[in-house]
Amino acid sequence: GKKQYDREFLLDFQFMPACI
Amino acid sequence: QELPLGEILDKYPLQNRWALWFFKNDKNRMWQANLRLVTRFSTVEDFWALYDHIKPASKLSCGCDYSLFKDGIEPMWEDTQNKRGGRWLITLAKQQRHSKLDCFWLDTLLCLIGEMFGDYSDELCGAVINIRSKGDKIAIWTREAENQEAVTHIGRVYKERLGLSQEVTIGYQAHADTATKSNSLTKTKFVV
Repeated sequence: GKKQYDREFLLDFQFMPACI
Repeated sequence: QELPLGEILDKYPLQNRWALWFFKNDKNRMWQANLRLVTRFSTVEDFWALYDHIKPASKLSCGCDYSLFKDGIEPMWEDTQNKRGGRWLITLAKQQRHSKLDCFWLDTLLCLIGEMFGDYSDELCGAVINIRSKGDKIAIWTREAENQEAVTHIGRVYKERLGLSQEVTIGYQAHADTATKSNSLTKTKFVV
């Protein structure tokens, strides 16, 4: 299926520290 | 519960790979020389790593643009995937640069990368923000201006996502009409 993400889901990732 | 290392490192993949472009107006150079591909990304995490790292649109100089397009589509009318298409255009009053511009642009980007137009998301080519002294503009570009059902669905969802009130209308212009306009008024093909 299509990879759809809603606004709130996407916003949860803002300013998340990058994993290395 | 501890997750295996491989699962922790997995990022959330987007449906499409996207390319961010930056345009800076330098009248001494050809238009295309002023347009630069910044980077491409294809995961939720990489989108934010880019977005959080670059200047907000409201801080760009006048004459600059950001464009976000599906990888393989250049942000210009001439691209084969754009030339039959058009754009839903949002024009902002000068004073909205500080209150609304960055929010509208972020919501536009999230609509694109999140495929929020459902099956009609395939009609999307990209989005452009123009920073201009006369008034800033944000547009989402679709690939086929004659596909009325898809275009109007996208327009309605887009307007709702931006939180625009019922009284506000937004218009869709075909690129062919914008490119051949003889004055500042481009024919509006659809309105929502």
